[in-house]
Amino acid sequence: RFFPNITAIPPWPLPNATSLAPWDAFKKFAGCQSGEKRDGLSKLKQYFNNFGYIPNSPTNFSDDFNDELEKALKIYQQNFNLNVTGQLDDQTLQQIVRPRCGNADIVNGTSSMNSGKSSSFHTTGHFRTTAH
Amino acid sequence: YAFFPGRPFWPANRRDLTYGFLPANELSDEVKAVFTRAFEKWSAVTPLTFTQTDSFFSADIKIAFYSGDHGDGEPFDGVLGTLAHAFSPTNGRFHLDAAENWVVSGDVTTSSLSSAVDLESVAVHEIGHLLGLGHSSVEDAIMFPTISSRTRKVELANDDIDGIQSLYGSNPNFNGSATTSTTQERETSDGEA
Repeated sequence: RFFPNITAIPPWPLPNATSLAPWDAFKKFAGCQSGEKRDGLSKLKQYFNNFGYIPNSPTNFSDDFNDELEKALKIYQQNFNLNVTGQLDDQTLQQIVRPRCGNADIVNGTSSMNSGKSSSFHTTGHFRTTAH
Repeated sequence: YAFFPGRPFWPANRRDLTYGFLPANELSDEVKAVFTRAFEKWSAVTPLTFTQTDSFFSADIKIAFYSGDHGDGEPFDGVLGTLAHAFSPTNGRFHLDAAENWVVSGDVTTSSLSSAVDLESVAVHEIGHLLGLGHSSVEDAIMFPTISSRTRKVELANDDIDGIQSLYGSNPNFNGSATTSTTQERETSDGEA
């Protein structure tokens, strides 16, 4: 849907307030701590897998807030200049749900952002390589 | 700034690049002009040139709008979320999510639609990928991965310019610094759906 200019945006069919953007559901994880189990955390892990923060898993991701998720959060927070807490704080969640480019931040284990510039960052496990 | 692994770039004999639009999208000239403006941001600071062609399948850069799964293993996800993606040199594919509410002119920051997305801003970012730049942690850089709805961000920051010029060198007409624009990134909401 292209809107030639602002006035051209029709009043219809504005998406109703309840139609959520794909990642808005992640906001319910605010305050979620390491070691907890929360329904839907596997989808957040899939998000981090899509953008290169969590390697592929031979099995489905679990709903456990495990070390893997905590580590992914720390790298993500480093990349986006957030407080590196490893927790799902409000600031981090606000950034996670923001619209974005579909290209990964970490490609073939190499981060193109902040975390790639500090020697402490390294990834293990198998990464899916894509043509990007 | 950063590059894709292996630092891919367009070789010296392919610096005058062509771009085409998927015919099935039937884009208007006004929409195509948005991409022309986006390419100009990069050609202004490098020796690269970009020319529109009507033959999509032989173009260096292939621009297409798709919804959902479109065969490249990276399905789009509807309104907001992932907006677009682009492939590294010399692949040239550039895909945008057809489900988004793309605004092509006017001040997107005053849009009444909370999910309005500025097409030129996203195009400038994705062209950076097409030329070989990865994502940057510099927040005012074009190559920063996220952009809120109702936000316009089209001017290259120094981080972007340094990155692209380390791949391709400078444009002789380039005066050497990023355009400072006070309206670079104005947003009135935080992408709330």
